Amino acid sequence: GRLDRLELENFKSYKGHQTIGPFHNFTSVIGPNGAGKSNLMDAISFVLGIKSAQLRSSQLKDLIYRGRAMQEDDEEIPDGMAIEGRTNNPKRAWVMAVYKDDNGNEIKFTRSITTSGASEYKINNKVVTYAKYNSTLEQQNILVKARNFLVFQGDVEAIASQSPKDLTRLIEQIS
Amino acid sequence: GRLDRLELENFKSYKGHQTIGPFHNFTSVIGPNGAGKSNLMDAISFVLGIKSAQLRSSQLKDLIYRGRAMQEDDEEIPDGMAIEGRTNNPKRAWVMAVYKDDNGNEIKFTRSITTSGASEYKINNKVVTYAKYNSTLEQQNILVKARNFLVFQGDVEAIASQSPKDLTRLIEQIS
Amino acid sequence: RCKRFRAAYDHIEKNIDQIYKDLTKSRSFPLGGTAYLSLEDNEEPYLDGVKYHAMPPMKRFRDMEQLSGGEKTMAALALLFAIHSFQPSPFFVLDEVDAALDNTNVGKIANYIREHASDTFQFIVISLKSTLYEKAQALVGIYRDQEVNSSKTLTLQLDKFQE
Amino acid sequence: RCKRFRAAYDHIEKNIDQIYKDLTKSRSFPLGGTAYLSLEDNEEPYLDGVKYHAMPPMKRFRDMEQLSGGEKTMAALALLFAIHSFQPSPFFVLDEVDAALDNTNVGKIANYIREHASDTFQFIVISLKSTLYEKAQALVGIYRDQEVNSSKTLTLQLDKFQE
Ligand SMILES: Nc1ncnc2c1ncn2[C@@H]1O[C@H](COP(=O)(O)OP(=O)(O)OP(=O)(O)O)[C@@H](O)[C@H]1O
Ligand SMILES: Nc1ncnc2c1ncn2[C@@H]1O[C@H](COP(=O)(O)OP(=O)(O)OP(=O)(O)O)[C@@H](O)[C@H]1O
Ligand SMILES: [Mg+2]
Ligand SMILES: [Mg+2]
Repeated sequence: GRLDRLELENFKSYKGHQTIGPFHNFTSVIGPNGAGKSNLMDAISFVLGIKSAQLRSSQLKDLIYRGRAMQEDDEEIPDGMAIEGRTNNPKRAWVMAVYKDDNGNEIKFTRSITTSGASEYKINNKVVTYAKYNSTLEQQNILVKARNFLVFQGDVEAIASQSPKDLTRLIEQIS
Repeated sequence: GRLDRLELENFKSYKGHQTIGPFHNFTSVIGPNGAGKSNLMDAISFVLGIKSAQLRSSQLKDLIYRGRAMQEDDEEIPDGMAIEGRTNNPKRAWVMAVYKDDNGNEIKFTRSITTSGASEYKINNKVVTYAKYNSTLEQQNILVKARNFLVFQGDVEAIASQSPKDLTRLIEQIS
Repeated sequence: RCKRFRAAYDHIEKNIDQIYKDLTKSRSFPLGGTAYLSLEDNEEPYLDGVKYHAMPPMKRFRDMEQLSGGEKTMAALALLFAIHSFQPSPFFVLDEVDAALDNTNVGKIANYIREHASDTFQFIVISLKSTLYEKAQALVGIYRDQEVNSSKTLTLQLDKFQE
Repeated sequence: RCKRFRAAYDHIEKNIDQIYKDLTKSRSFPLGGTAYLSLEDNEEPYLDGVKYHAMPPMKRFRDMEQLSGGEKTMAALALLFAIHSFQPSPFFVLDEVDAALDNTNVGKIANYIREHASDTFQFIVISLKSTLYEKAQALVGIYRDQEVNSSKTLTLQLDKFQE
């Protein structure tokens, strides 16, 4: 199978609804410092079920787009009221990965952050449990626990010098 | 003052006696992966009194040039006997930094690793204690404890996100 | 459990050396380097540890810690690709893995990816270096749209322009 | 002790913003970013912690952890240069600090170093990027002499060639 494209809404520095892709066999992501390249990788990792701590955030809410400054406290403006020129920060965000399996069928994996700050998982727009979501990914050989296919910024050298215990655990997870 | 040049003997990947420099106001060190660029920085750090743990080595002996493979055990060949084509690994190493102070006087700082694996410090070829060596460096505003002037490979980003405690300690050391 | 572990280990051990050679061979060192795995304690393979060893071309055996930044990166990528040969995930996402590599090594990684990328093995590679991204089939360019304070993307097919 | 700490802190706090602006200003953002220090506990400055804040141009205030790799590098270098302004060590040794920087930012660092390098403030900068090393006055080229299995160096004056 293959990752065809990504759709996201209010995820990290991506405001509103955006579609990214299509992805080819070898796609390179380029752009200046601070543009949002690693945030795109965070979106791919997030939709696969990776926890927020690995996505440079302490809680899921940090992954929702924030346009206004942090200091301008959100509590000051009652929900729904938009002050002249200053809209409220969105309260929800989601990412959808459009995947094509080996037979060419599209599977849409969607993960959203609800207003209460929890995660919701959907496969082809139907809400499912995390366990079901993850086992469907595993059928496509996407082992999120092992993550042998994701290398985050700055982590590559550590892979070569990881401890024997870590390397054993990694091989255990893929076997 | 300024660092004029470096002389070293059998330090890490630098075999025999070599002179590096002179250094200008802005000198760039270039070369392919694995050539020995970071080893040059290790030589500068070593001669200033930095411990071997910071120089990617568990003990001082690791800093001495090793030409033959580790597996070909040193013990097999009695000291002094050179087997056809295979010389023994050297047992000593030293680095000398030639420094010019603001009045143009040369101060030669030398640190060597003795056969017993200990350090020996010299200023202008006279053996001195570490305390005297370090205080002479401090007079030139070279504060090895604070190391605010050395950035090792891969460490730069961590400087921006160091904990408040670490940043306080750094400011404390330079004040 | 032990049997499955053993199968994975044996497969990776068999493939790692050739992959590392493909990544490190050059005109001056046509044979490339040497890489292998070893088990710290042979009786109970999954109780102890698997040690990884990689030696760049013409270098003596040394501890992985002595390798330079660029040498470690090449060894790490070889290990990842070897693991993939046993358990083929459909895609890889790599974020600036070329940061410590000199131009020659960036070129080797770019060639390796271009040769191995396929419909069942996709690469999404974030990079700042033209030696790498110019070999891709397509680019996703990310920029900041300051007006709306948001990241935006553009897609560009490179296939059309490459000879 | 407290007085000396205070003097260092005040000096760095006064200089950090301008240095960060010098490093981050551009044609599109002529003012550059904003950087400052803050004390977590004002009564006993050396008991608690000094927090560093840096905001790239046109970005809202955010926690340092949210900055990208390149943004963190620029913030870190600004802090180092600000500390140097209080306690001027005679030389800096920087090992591939430009690894996470895009070409524009590498250029900014190269210009800053070229402007500030002097007889009393020397820079020795290890780099793989031509945008940085081409601005140096001299190069120390390191290569491996395979015959004798050793690192060797060459020195090249650039001053003569630069217009
Ligand atoms: N929830 C959020 N809402 C809005 N912006 C955010 C959010 N989280 C992070 N950001 C912004 O995203 C930017 C970082 O983006 P990212 O790390 O993807 O950059 P990058 O393109 O990878 O850069 P580099 O090349 O330096 O690694 C930061 O400037 C940060 O302020
Ligand atoms: N004691 C020693 N004797 C001989 N060689 C050594 C010794 N210690 C380290 N080396 C060799 O030095 C090499 C690493 O050099 P160094 O880290 O300086 O490379 P570099 O030029 O910084 O490369 P990169 O650009 O990848 O960071 C290793 O290949 C290692 O084998
Ligand atoms: Mg990034
Ligand atoms: Mg190095």
